[in-house]
Amino acid sequence: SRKRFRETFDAVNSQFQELFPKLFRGGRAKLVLTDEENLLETGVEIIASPPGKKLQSITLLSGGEKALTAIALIFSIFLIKPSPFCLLDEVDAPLDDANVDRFNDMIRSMIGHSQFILITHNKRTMELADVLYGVTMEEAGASKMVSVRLNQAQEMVGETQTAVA
Amino acid sequence: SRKRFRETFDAVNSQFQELFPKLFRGGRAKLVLTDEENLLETGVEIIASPPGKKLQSITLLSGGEKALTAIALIFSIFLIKPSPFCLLDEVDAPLDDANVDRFNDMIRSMIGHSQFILITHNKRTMELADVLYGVTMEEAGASKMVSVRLNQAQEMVGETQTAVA
Amino acid sequence: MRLKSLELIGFKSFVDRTVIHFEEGVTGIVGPNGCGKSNVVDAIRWVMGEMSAKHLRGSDMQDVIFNGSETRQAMGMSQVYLTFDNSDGRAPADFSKYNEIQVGRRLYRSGESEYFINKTPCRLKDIIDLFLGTGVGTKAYSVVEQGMIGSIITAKPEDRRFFLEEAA
Amino acid sequence: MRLKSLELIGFKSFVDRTVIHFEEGVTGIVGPNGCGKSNVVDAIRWVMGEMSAKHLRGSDMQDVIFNGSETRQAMGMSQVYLTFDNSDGRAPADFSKYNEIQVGRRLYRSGESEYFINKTPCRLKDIIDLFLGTGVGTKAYSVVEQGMIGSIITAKPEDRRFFLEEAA
Ligand SMILES: Nc1ncnc2c1ncn2[C@@H]1O[C@H](COP(=O)(O)OP(=O)(O)OP(=O)(O)O)[C@@H](O)[C@H]1O
Ligand SMILES: Nc1ncnc2c1ncn2[C@@H]1O[C@H](COP(=O)(O)OP(=O)(O)OP(=O)(O)O)[C@@H](O)[C@H]1O
Ligand SMILES: [Mg+2]
Ligand SMILES: [Mg+2]
Repeated sequence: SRKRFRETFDAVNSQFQELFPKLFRGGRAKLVLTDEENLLETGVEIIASPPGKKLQSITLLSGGEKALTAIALIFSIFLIKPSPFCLLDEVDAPLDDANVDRFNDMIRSMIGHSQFILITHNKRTMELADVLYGVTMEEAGASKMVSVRLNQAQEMVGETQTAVA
Repeated sequence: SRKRFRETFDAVNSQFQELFPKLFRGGRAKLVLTDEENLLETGVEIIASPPGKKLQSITLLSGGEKALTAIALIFSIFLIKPSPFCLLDEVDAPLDDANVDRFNDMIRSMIGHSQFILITHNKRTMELADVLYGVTMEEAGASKMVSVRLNQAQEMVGETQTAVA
Repeated sequence: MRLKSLELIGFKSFVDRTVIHFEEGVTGIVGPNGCGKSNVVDAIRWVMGEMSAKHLRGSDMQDVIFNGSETRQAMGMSQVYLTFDNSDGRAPADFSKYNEIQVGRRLYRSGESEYFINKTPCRLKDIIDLFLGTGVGTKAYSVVEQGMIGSIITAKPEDRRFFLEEAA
Repeated sequence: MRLKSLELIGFKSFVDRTVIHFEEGVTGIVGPNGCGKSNVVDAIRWVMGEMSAKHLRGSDMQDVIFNGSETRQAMGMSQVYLTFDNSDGRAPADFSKYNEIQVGRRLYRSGESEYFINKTPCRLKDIIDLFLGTGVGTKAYSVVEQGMIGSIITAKPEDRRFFLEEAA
């Protein structure tokens, strides 16, 4: 219904305007409806500027900045209508170390709300986990899953992998 | 022209069938024309199976396997019609360490042909470089570029980044 | 309703029976390219009622059945069971008295499907309704698949509204 | 024809004059998210004759002119110069006697453009022809931009043929 979409949009937009500067340590962003008159079909535009930079189309942002902006939007929707669990598959892939830390800080702040399942290749993100599973394919084409400790998991994606390969 | 496309397709396909198993340390792949009768409009399908796995649609491959398959295709075209230089922007991003090493080995084998410019966040890929440039934005929004040594570059993407951020 | 455990048999690369126990807080899944991590995500979406093979990277739903490898024969069936802890009592009326709720899904090569809630056969619709009732449903923003972050940015504005509609 | 050096002034985030010298072999470019690495790739494509703003992540070509920051005013013009070593003599006839070949491009906020080969004004067509003649042209497969690897996989087969056509 129009009313529900409008309410959701406003709530998510308000959350997004608050969350983006948290994730980027500054800057600002907002959502804009492309057609205010037609709430059932309007599109949603994202306007964003990282700290110190000028507001311009998100197409000009870097790969990492685009990813962090999308993460801010996903988390904003999630905070407005939380699900009991949230499954994230390698969303930290385009982020440099500083941004991975900010992403991880945000996950920590949301753990109270929900259960998180994170698939990652990133050693820092692994440190967030209360339990870690390593997936392997010793027999080609057949997956196995084992509980692993943090240092084992970090080795899995670290230097020792060439020895295994 | 039809004849030139056919010749190019066959040459690239032959190169791709040779390169894929090199990059994947096994397995096989090939290109297939969707419409052999209509060479001016036919599409190009990719069929691939990593070592030990069964041949199936590339859509079922993992994120890293898809990336490595695309890299094999790009390099195959490149080897058939080399350009004097090749600019690669973060193509190693979805690859785990073992695959980054294979990707780097392949780059090394092609350095004789051409000049390479690699943009990367990966410490191992940086080791390939004869000269490294670090790009920074100490003043928000204004890029600067400086020559850096390998250990400086690795620190840039490593643990010290949180201190800077 | 928090996730308790996931069991896969014959689902994509998980040819052998595999069980994962989820913690409260954060569960991490790691491993090399192509080892099966995203297949776990596909399994969770599938057992929760995913109806489109494309959303599971396949062209037919049969693509989720283990189709063989160099050393193994293809399987005739794929099964996934997902168990939820319902000690917060959030499950819909019919199920609120259960401490645990398990949904199960099977697909045979013949194309036949079976669905279960707490081992009792049911329809796909019953599974989907169960999740809608709890607010757990496969909301796009609670299962962020590999590559989805990129598509939010490249999406046309008219397609992007879909994410917000799911929360409305 | 190998790359020798690149000079940027007012191109995207490179507000101040920046010069990069390329080695034979491998040149690596590193740095945090958003610092300007891919902007260097855009600059090379632009000075070699890129005509589509979309291929440079913009909507208008003016998007390549430094548009200001918290501490800096917007610039009125963007300039990029790319110098090639021509000691292998591969350049087309008109230029084969030069040891170096430099292409330059300027864009003013007014929309006016200027093009140069070895500091001599020329048309955009002359730059594009120069590169076609050497086989260096902005072949899609010799400048692999961020995200292109993904689009090869997701491309429709009819769109994927384009990469092969470029090599034909
Ligand atoms: N029905 C099936 N039978 C057997 N193997 C399958 C089936 N469907 C998919 N696979 C295999 O599963 C593998 C993909 O696994 P998955 O996408 O989970 O990898 P991943 O661990 O997420 O890797 P990455 O880190 O690269 O994203 C592919 O190699 C594919 O061939
Ligand atoms: N005309 C312009 N004027 C000023 N800044 C610009 C202009 N065009 C783009 N930018 C800025 O350049 C930045 C993008 O830089 P770039 O894409 O080169 O980053 P990157 O180093 O490749 O990062 P990543 O590692 O995330 O891919 C953006 O923050 C964008 O705002
Ligand atoms: Mg994956
Ligand atoms: Mg970039």
